[in-house]
Amino acid sequence: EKLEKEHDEL
Amino acid sequence: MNIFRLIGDMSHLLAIILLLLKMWKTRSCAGISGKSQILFALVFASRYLDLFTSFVSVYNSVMKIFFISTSLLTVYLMYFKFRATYDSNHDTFRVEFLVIPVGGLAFLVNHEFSPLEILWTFSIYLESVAILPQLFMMSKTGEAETITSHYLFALGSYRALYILNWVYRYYFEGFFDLIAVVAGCVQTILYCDFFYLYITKVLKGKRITLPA
Repeated sequence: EKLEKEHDEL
Repeated sequence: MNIFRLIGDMSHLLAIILLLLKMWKTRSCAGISGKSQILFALVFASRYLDLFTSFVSVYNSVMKIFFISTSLLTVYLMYFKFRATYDSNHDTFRVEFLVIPVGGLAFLVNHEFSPLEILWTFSIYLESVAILPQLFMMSKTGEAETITSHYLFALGSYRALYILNWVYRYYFEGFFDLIAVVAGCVQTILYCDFFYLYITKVLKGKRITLPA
């Protein structure tokens, strides 16, 4: 599942 | 960050620079779909709103600013500076058939029902189909300039490399984002036909001629 809430990819 | 994502971002950067170069050197945007460029500007505008709310890294912020500014510059060049060379007769894809379903889907299928997250989801879905007007236009004109083919190859490769990045991150970081992966696969699949033509033709010095 997704790790962090924020999207760290462009 | 991993090598796949870095090369992917560089490929994306190269695509945008190739397009600007083509327009600047030929003083023309012939063969380029203005509708796709507007969709790309919309993709960046809706995805990079977190530029002001969350800081990931200098690289991340600089690239976001670059993508937003160059996409707006491209739209400006197409619809103002080089407007006379814009081939609106062939750029006839009905983008409302993309934006509306994508907008609805972003409301229904997302990770979190918050404005920023829905906009991010909208941007991911929209990016996966944003190239359709361009591919549609090429099928209507039946050909593409060589530099436009290089632009499309770099643009298509970027998301294909992101798929490798997601495989890498799944196995080494346990990171997995179903929405981004599914949209990224759809986006890359849309380029397959073009990739085939590019590799079998352009790399042999021929021009791409699509069955019109």
